[in-house]
Amino acid sequence: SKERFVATFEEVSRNFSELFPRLINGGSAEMVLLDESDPLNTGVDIHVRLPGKRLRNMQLLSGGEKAIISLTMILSLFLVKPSPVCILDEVDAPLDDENLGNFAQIIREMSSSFQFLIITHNKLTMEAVDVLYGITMREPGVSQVVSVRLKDVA
Amino acid sequence: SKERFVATFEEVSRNFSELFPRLINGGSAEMVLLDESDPLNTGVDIHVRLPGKRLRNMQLLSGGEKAIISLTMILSLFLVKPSPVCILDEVDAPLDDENLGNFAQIIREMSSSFQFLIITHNKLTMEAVDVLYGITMREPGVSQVVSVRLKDVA
Amino acid sequence: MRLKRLEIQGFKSFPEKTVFKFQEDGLTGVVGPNGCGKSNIVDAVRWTLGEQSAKLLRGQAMEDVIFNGSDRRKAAGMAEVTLTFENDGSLENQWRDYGEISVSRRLFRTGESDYLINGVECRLKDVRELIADAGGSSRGYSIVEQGRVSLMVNSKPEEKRALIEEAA
Amino acid sequence: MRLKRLEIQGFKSFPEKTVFKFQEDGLTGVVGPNGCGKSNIVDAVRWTLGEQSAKLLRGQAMEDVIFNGSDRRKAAGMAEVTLTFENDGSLENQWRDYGEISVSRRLFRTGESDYLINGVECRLKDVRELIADAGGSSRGYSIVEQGRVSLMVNSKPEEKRALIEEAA
Ligand SMILES: Nc1ncnc2c1ncn2[C@@H]1O[C@H](COP(=O)(O)OP(=O)(O)OP(=O)(O)O)[C@@H](O)[C@H]1O
Ligand SMILES: Nc1ncnc2c1ncn2[C@@H]1O[C@H](COP(=O)(O)OP(=O)(O)OP(=O)(O)O)[C@@H](O)[C@H]1O
Ligand SMILES: [Mg+2]
Ligand SMILES: [Mg+2]
Repeated sequence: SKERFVATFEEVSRNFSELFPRLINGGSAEMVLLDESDPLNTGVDIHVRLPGKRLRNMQLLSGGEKAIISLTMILSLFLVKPSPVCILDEVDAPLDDENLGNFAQIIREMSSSFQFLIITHNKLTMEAVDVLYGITMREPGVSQVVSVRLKDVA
Repeated sequence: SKERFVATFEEVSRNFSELFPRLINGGSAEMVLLDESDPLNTGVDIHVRLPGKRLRNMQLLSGGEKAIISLTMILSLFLVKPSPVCILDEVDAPLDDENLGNFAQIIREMSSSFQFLIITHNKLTMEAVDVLYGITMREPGVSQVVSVRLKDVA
Repeated sequence: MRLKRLEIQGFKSFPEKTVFKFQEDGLTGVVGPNGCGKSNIVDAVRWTLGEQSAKLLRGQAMEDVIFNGSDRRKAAGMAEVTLTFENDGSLENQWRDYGEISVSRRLFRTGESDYLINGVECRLKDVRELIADAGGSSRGYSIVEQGRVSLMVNSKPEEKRALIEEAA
Repeated sequence: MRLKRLEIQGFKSFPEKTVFKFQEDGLTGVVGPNGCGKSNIVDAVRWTLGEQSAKLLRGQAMEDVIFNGSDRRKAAGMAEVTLTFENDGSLENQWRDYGEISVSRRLFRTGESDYLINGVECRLKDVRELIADAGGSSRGYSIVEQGRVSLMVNSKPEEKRALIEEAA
């Protein structure tokens, strides 16, 4: 229904604008309805501002910037309608150290209410988790798990 | 001409089989002509063996494994017909520490004969280079360069 | 409903029964060298949630998800994955009084395939409804596969709208 | 022929003239935070080698490569990039006696565009022939853009063949 879409859009949009500056320092962003007069059919777009930059089109953004915008959208949707688990497979690969730190912090906070499973090669992200599963192929071709508890979880 | 294609194929193929085990420990690989009786039209494929693994199809390989196979192919071609510069933009993002070390070593060796420009967020790769250009946006929206010479280059 | 436990056996590179437990209130990380099986875990979850396309699990046929053998071990005859959820009471269906709800999928090399809820055989349809009630999906925004994180930025306005509708 | 120097001015996020020197026998790395301009350097090289598709440079129109302005600076009226190669004597053409060969490309916001070799205006065709003689290409295997490293593994047998032919 029209009301339900608009209500959901507004909630996702609020999350989006609140999360983005916490993922990219100095950044700000909104989600917009392309045609506000037609909520039943209108497309949805994203506007982003990055410090000092005059954005011409989203495709000109860097690999890391695009990844962060996508992640912000994913987390904004997830906060509105969570799943039993949110799985992120090497989403932090394009991130620089500062953005890695921001990302780790956001995921840590959200993990107190939602289940996150994060696959990573990144030391900063590894330090943020509570339980770390290490996968090895000590026997070639066969995956085995070693679990390492990093922190005491109540 | 037929001879030229076959000669080039054999040279690229030799490089491929020689480089791959140096990029993935314990790995081995060949390039093959799908139809040896038709060198003018045949397609070219890749066969790969990884320790302990029985490979069913290439798509099942991991993100890092696929990146390394692609890199091996690129470097194998480059050795046969080099360009004025080989530019690698964050190709090391999916690599684990061991494969990062192998990659850095191969690129270092090749850089004594060819010009490489490598963009990275990875500390291990950064340590392998001779000259490091740091790009900043100290003035927001404006890229500026700081060059850091890490090692003495003859 | 949150995911409590994941059990993998005979699926891709996991011939041995492997159990992952997920803490409430905790962030779980998975690490390991290239090719050791991390993304295979993600595939196992999506497969159990009802993914029907082998291609989207990096395979050519669904049989590709069954452990194919290694130097020392022969191929498995079956793959089985079980997801166990903590029932927070939000379900409206026949499972609402259970403390835990487990969903399993099995595939035999013969092609025979089963779905089970709390150990009872059921149809794919039942699994899909249960998962949908719980807010899950084999292809929703909540599972971001390797290399695909930037897709959302590139998506068209209609596709972004569709994501909002999915969350509605 | 190896690349000796790269000069960027007014191109994407580089309003100021910026010079990168490349050591013989040395490995050059580029680092910096997300969005600081590293991949823009790669775009600058490909643009000068003759890339005609704005889309492949992440733009919608070729004008997108001209510095668009920032909080403090207004947009540039022109983008110019120069690649300087060390002539190792391998060229067979009119440039063979030069120690260095530089290739420049300029684009004005009016749409006017120039190509220059050693400061002399020439046609795109001349640049392409020179670059091809030197073994370069705006889209060859020797420039691997961000996120595209695995493309080769996914390519069809005909496409792999085409790469061998390119190297022949
Ligand atoms: N049916 C199968 N039987 C045995 N092994 C399999 C099967 N399917 C896939 N594999 C193996 O699983 C490996 C890939 O695992 P996965 O994608 O989980 O790696 P990963 O840990 O995510 O690595 P990366 O860090 O590179 O992304 C491949 O080497 C492949 O050979
Ligand atoms: N014409 C232009 N004028 C001004 N700035 C531009 C122009 N074109 C692109 N940019 C800016 O360049 C930035 C992207 O630069 P680039 O892709 O080189 O980043 P990067 O250093 O590779 O980052 P990452 O590590 O995330 O890949 C964008 O933020 C974009 O706004
Ligand atoms: Mg993986
Ligand atoms: Mg980049």
